[in-house]
Amino acid sequence: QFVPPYTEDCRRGTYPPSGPTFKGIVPWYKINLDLAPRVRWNQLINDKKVELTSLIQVIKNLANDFFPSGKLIEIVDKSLAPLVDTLPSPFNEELKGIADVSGVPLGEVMLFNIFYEVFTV
Amino acid sequence: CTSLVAEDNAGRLYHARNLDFGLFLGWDVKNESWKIPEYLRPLTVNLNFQRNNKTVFKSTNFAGYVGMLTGMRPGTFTLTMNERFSIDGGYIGIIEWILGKRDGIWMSFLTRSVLENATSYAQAKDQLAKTKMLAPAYYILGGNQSGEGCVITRSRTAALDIWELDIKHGIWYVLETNYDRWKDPLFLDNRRIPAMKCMNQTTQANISVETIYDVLSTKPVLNKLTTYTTLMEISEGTFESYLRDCPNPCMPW
Repeated sequence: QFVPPYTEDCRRGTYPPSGPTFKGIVPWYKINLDLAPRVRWNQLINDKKVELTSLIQVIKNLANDFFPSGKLIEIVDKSLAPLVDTLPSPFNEELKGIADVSGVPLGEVMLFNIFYEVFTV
Repeated sequence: CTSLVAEDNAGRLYHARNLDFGLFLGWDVKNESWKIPEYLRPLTVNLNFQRNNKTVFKSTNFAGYVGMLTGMRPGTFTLTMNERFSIDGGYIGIIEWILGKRDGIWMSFLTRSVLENATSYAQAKDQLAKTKMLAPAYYILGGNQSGEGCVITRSRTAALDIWELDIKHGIWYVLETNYDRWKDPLFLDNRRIPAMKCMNQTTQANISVETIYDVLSTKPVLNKLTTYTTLMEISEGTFESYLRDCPNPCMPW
């Protein structure tokens, strides 16, 4: 159907995934729960530091489109970071570890982690 | 999002999902796509959480995100979470949290806690239904025995509905998008009917990882917000994830 909602006949034979709707396989990582929470994400975050920083930057750009003064991100950086300490273990320490390794401010790591809650409205 | 649990004629349980996220968060005019899914795809990873060198659970996740939206405790249960929009949404829970009322749990943290600690389908279901949360959600849970599959519709404080597989009465799959099952979906965002139509056409006799991927590849079940598709089958321990794209013409949500 070439008008919205672009409904189509049920697809057949798309597996194994290939073609234009397939963008790639998802890589595997091991997370060792025996390690301290602060360091267990280190390898993954080291590998994905650039991608994580890019996503956070896009979110900041969107926020700055709505609040050009930059105040919103200032509030996120200042107000959300202390909230990390109110999270239960091991989440609080894990977020700190992610911020340490990625270089992304802790408040912005926290924002990324509560995205789903925020957008349920 | 679209999540489903289905049982084939042999009693094998399949659980799959499309993760859709990023609506209204910036449109990339050049690529004709939403910005957030574009940036989430390179962050998508499969995680094998281990203790004593043994797998505790597996999940598809975003690097930097410590909660869980999709996961499997091998041999025990499978779990996905879909967003549930509500006026009494997560922002109220967040405000309460900031103000010091902290008796609820963040919903993706609950998913992770259940994957990490629950040792049976029944225990997982109980925790997902009864734990107080900061935001409403749909939890889609599959077990390892015939008939073990359900959609738990959650408000912040209670389970509003638990919709279960009922093979004897012909309910061989349960399927959830982002709307309460007793209400019609928004007419602009009806992925439920196309997905159910494809499941019904497939039939219980032919349901498999392959045919479920077909269902989740059919527009508008697949749409511009779809970041990844995950396919799980509990008895064999199958856990596969694929990054997705929806070239034009394609629904923006």
